[in-house]
Amino acid sequence: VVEGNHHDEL
Amino acid sequence: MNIFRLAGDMTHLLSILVLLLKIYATKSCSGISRKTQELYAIVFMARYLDLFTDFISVYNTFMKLIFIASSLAIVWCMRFHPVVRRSYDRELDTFRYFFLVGASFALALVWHDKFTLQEVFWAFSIYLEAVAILPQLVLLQRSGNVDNLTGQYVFFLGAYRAFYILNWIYRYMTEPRFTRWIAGISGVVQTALYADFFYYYFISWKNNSKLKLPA
Repeated sequence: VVEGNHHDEL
Repeated sequence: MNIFRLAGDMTHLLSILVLLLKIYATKSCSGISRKTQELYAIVFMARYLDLFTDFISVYNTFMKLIFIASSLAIVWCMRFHPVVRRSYDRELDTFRYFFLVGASFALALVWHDKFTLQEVFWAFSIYLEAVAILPQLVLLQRSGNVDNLTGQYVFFLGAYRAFYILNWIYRYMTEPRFTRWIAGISGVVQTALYADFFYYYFISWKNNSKLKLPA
């Protein structure tokens, strides 16, 4: 996942 | 993943477990706003549209499933469980939340990261979550004494986003070009809405007295 895109957070 | 975000996710999970415990242990949902629960179900379904398209990690997928399943299960209980539904404070839980949904969606159409279905729904879920607690806070003010589990539920629900704010500050300081204005500003608004609840919760904890929100 590209770091910093918000889909890595719930 | 940083400690603030992990603490935030665990606090959020804890708030859901406390709510499930209250409903299961007391077979009652008195003091709980069904409207807030329905808004949270919408928040999770709108936010996790990427559940089946973007795989981030087992943890991420697992938590998304937990949040969606638990919020739908709680709404189901409050609407259809023969025992639980009888204790729903129907006449107190009257917040006209349609405006919250409409305003959040309108704002998402204007302010989003990218004008795609997924991003507009993601921004919608962020704005809606910021105000989703309002029916619950209004219900707490209207219903007299608040039982301990309900108070703890609201407390943890408010605390989790405060941890996320620390997470965004930490990521802003450690990751180049990290910005998250939509979630950050909404998160501050969301946490600020809990300010008076946190104050009265602290007072009740300090005086070891029953939590009472002024009407």
